[in-house]
Amino acid sequence: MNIFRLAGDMTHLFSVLVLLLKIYATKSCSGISLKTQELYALVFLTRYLDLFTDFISVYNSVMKVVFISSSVAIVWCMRYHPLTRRTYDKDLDTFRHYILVGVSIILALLFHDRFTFREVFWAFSIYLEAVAILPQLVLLQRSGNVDNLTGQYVFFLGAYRAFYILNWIYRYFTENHYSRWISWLAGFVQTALYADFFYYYFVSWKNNAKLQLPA
Amino acid sequence: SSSDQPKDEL
Repeated sequence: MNIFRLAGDMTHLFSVLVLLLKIYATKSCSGISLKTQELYALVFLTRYLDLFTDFISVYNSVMKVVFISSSVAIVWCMRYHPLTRRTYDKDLDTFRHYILVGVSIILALLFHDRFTFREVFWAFSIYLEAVAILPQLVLLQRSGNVDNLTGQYVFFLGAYRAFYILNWIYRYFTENHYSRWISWLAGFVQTALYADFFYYYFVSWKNNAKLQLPA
Repeated sequence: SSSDQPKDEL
């Protein structure tokens, strides 16, 4: 464990807490893409298959349980909770996210470390996570004004993978033959997708103005 | 290669 990875995990955890706070405090999930939440639940469920087979550390297992349970809970809230589901921007959240799932499956079958059940599912989860934010970014552009907590949620979600890139660079130089080219490429694409959001987020922060994404 | 390393990252 290095400081970059810890910072990344804490930022990721914080983004989940901010999202839970937004839904709980505002009793609303307006501005949140259910499709992105479903994709993240799928990412965690397919990546953490080893939760019950390989024990790496208490930290590792606890974080996996937290990410799986929070993502599933948010999807449940947005789909079935009588109060919350009514505030979901159903007619704005129209990204065809099953295409992202399909492309990730094809990529995972083509590019993986080893052709085993675990490795293909792991590669699938890495590719899917790289694009999982797209429905959320599209929804933000459509919904015009973005409430602070939603903006912070997306910001921290994007920042965490940037810390992971620093972690991979650090591990590349400190551990011999460490190569995670699948994670590197997908992580780079994932972080790049946030580029314009980061720009508008910085501008809104500098001008102390409401976050506005161009339509 | 990366395949023989456990996936110790989240």
